[in-house]
Amino acid sequence: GRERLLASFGKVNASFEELFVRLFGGGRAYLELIESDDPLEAGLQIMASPPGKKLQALSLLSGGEQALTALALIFAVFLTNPSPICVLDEVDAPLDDSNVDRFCLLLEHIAKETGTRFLVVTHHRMTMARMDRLFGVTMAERGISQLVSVDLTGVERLRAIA
Amino acid sequence: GRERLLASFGKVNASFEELFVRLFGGGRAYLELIESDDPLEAGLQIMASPPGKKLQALSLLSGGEQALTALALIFAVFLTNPSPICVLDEVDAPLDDSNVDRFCLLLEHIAKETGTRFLVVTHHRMTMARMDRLFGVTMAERGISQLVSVDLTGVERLRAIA
Amino acid sequence: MQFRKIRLTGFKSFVDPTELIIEPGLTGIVGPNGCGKSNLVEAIRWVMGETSAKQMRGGEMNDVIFGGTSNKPARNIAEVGVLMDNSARRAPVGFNEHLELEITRRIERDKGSAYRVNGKEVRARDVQLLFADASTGARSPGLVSQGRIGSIINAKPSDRRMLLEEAA
Amino acid sequence: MQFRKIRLTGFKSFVDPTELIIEPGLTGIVGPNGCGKSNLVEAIRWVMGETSAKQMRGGEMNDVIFGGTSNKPARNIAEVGVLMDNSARRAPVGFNEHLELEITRRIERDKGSAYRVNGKEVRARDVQLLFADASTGARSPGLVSQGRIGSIINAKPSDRRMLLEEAA
Ligand SMILES: Nc1ncnc2c1ncn2[C@@H]1O[C@H](COP(=O)(O)OP(=O)(O)OP(=O)(O)O)[C@@H](O)[C@H]1O
Ligand SMILES: Nc1ncnc2c1ncn2[C@@H]1O[C@H](COP(=O)(O)OP(=O)(O)OP(=O)(O)O)[C@@H](O)[C@H]1O
Ligand SMILES: [Mg+2]
Ligand SMILES: [Mg+2]
Repeated sequence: GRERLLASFGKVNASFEELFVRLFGGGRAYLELIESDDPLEAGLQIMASPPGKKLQALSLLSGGEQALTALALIFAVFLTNPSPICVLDEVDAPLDDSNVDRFCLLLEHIAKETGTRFLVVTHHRMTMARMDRLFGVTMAERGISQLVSVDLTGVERLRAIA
Repeated sequence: GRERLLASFGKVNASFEELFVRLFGGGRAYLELIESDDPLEAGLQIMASPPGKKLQALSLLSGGEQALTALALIFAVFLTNPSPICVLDEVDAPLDDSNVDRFCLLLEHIAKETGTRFLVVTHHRMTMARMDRLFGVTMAERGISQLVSVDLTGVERLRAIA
Repeated sequence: MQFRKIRLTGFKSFVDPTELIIEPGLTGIVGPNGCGKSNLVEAIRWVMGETSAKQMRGGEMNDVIFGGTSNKPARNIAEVGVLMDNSARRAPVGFNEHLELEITRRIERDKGSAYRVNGKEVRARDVQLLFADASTGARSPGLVSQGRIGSIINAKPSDRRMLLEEAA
Repeated sequence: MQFRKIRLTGFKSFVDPTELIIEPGLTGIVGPNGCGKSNLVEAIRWVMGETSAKQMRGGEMNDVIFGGTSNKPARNIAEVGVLMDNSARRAPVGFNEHLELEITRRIERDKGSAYRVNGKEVRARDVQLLFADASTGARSPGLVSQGRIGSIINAKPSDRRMLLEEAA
């Protein structure tokens, strides 16, 4: 029990440190077990320093920095046992364009490395532009959803549906 | 104590019902006190039906619908005692373009009615386009913020800083 | 095993039969607020054997069945199916003779869910094990719901540790 | 009373003197993640007498003072000032003789905050009452922080009722 959690912690932490740098384009971050010597009782603390900034606990980072750091943690756990499918529901909402760009690069990298297929729900134009294909969900009839194929070159038309 | 809370509830509820319709372009919503006959012990429940949809508790609405409904509640409370200044930090993050449009119309309306001055922090291009002026915050030197004036016609340049 | 397509009928706002093809790489899902994108995400979680209605934003499992609109009456049945490619023959014993696996979950109002694999009725447990074996499932770290990032950020350190336990 | 401008020095990431003019209508604040937009919002809350460091994303009030970067040392003083127009002469007694009111809050590391109105030293309570009288203040419903919408949505019904109590 304890050894397995510590081994898993080591693996996730190594992956987290690397993914953080990929998503932020620099900086550093790590995980630590706190509040107890027993890993099964401990808390998981996240320490992060975006490029050029002081190392701080997650709670002191900006909204977008917190979201990007949480994404690094999610993918670190994911990569310990990659799934054939990964579904992301509006995880890019608080991110600015340059962070969205690195986020999409990471998805492309993981798709290539593990063969994982991604479904990415988004309102972000830049994310849409980086997808291999787009499906639109519409409610032409109130309360009833329909799936439609969206032409990638018609992203400007998306203004009407997203 | 109790009478004041009930009077305040009535006032906020009336305002909330009207603001919901303005923000959603239709539908209906109302507040109710639940879990206790004593208003000082009761809980505040929010029931809402976006246009064309069934009436449901807030928790069953979509992410963007929940955010827009919460905004209606915030402004309903605000309007019972309008402040000279209103500062909104990324409240439009989960909203699509048509909801952002109605949100901006409401801000313009309140500014005109009450003389309130608004500071609106946003990543949404459509919100930026509806502002009377824009200030950009930059970190040219790492970890150090500077305020700059942004030309409204230069919204495309904003891609680089937002 | 790899995902090929998802089919939904009567599931939340997707009352009519709908098919989503899952192709390699990155597929974007877009649309206005409240149009059904998260419902689609929940359908995937549901067909893999999600047992908690709360995880589906409902009070009870019946809540995933199309509840009707002002113009259309409610339904009594919801069904989601997922077609898996098993050409690598890595599916668990008992399911491995087929090149393709179709897993379906069907709920009838007040009568609970029934699961089938290639038409043969199985238990919920069998479906959960099937997906767990394929490194996925309703609780997979790869299924990131709309509120998940926020709850990781706001979680108490002890709750966050449970993330690691799921990875162990 | 109406807001004219905000001045910051040494407040969080705004180490150099910065001035934000508050004009009528809608003013947008834009910039990349982590550039300081929410810090600016917090400065406004802080100068109006916010007493909880937690509301400022800090562990203690010293945390609002510029903490230094790899190229610049930390500061020991942070100051935020707000210039109010009082031409309608509606300010509370004792502050009403002036056409303009400048309220400043200055914190010295480990020595706490000092408040001034038009240069004269006052107590935190006086500043809080001054803004409350103008229908605003650190806890005004009109100051909507970045996490606020999420916490209203996720709040227990009894916590949400407290929103109403603040309006009463
Ligand atoms: N059982 C049901 N029957 C019919 N409609 C339902 C049912 N359950 C939920 N809905 C409707 O589905 C809609 C929610 O859709 P969903 O959460 O997928 O939106 P979304 O596209 O993710 O929006 P957002 O961008 O705001 O997150 C709600 O309007 C709700 O009324
Ligand atoms: N006392 C301090 N001294 C120096 N820098 C600080 C201090 N407190 C916070 N910061 C820095 O300010 C930055 C946070 O800025 P802020 O939260 O205003 O970003 P933001 O523009 O709102 O970003 P987002 O769009 O992601 O919400 C952090 O990078 C943090 O390191
Ligand atoms: Mg959604
Ligand atoms: Mg912010």
